[in-house]
Amino acid sequence: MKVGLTGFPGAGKTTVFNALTG
Amino acid sequence: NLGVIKVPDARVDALAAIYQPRKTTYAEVSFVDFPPARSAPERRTVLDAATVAQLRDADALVEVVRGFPDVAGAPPTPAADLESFAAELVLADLAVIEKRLERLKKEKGHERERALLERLAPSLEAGTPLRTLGLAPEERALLAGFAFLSLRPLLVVLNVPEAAAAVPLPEEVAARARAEGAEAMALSARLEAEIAELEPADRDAFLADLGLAESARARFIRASYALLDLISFLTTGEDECRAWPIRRGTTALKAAGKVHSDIERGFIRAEVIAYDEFMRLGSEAKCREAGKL
Repeated sequence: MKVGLTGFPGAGKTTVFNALTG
Repeated sequence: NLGVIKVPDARVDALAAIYQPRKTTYAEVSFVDFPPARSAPERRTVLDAATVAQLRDADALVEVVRGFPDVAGAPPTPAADLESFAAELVLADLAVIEKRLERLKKEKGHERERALLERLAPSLEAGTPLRTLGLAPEERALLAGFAFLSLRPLLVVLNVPEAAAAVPLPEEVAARARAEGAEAMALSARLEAEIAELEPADRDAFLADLGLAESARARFIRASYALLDLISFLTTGEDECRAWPIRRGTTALKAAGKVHSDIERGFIRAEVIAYDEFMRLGSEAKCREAGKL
């Protein structure tokens, strides 16, 4: 099962991704 | 950009403490960090085709929304951002339906599909995400091939400054998420990154100082697991204690197939102990004696 992280630029999506999966 | 998160499970920890297995395996959820959503150049409100294709490939969506001032110092507008993102998903779905209905005009049959799509189109035109319509399982099955974005389970994550990490989700964001049939939570990605750097032993004290009962990571993982409508069944023994993810409502036969396809093929019955009963009675033998197996 795959969850995709999305959002508008500047929302900090990649920071969220790194903080939660790192 | 793919990340795999282990789903924390206190039941697995407790069973592993009893059985001391050689291996302990938690359920896992995969996360993909998609490139930022971009508007198609010719129509500002529509996501570009590449982004739409990526989103369709996911089983559920997490939408990260800005809850802090932008680089120019402009205050966040999370409810408006949510609304415009939802509108983009709705428009992408509407385009798919219009195209399909156009094609169905030239084809015979497909009456149920046509009727359903004709019923959904006005909702989308009114800006209503498909996930809020309470579609019946057989209707969802009819729509499965379309991979509609506004039907995907959605978790809204409001990314707030560190100082606001313990503040409840603003009501306007919660209300907006409810209107879209989405789950919502607030977290501070920056704070989570700091927590991740700490020694596990120091984390609880750090969280308590901030007025937080647990890290947002744990809440996020649980919310994502629920979003996918996954539950775990557990197996345990000397070799391995393991949580197996299955969709809620999966039959024992199919669940057995997760462990091994041979078990699904040769399935006769499953002997199951409810976790709480096992913990209360302490062993498989005692559960059997008590008729709880």
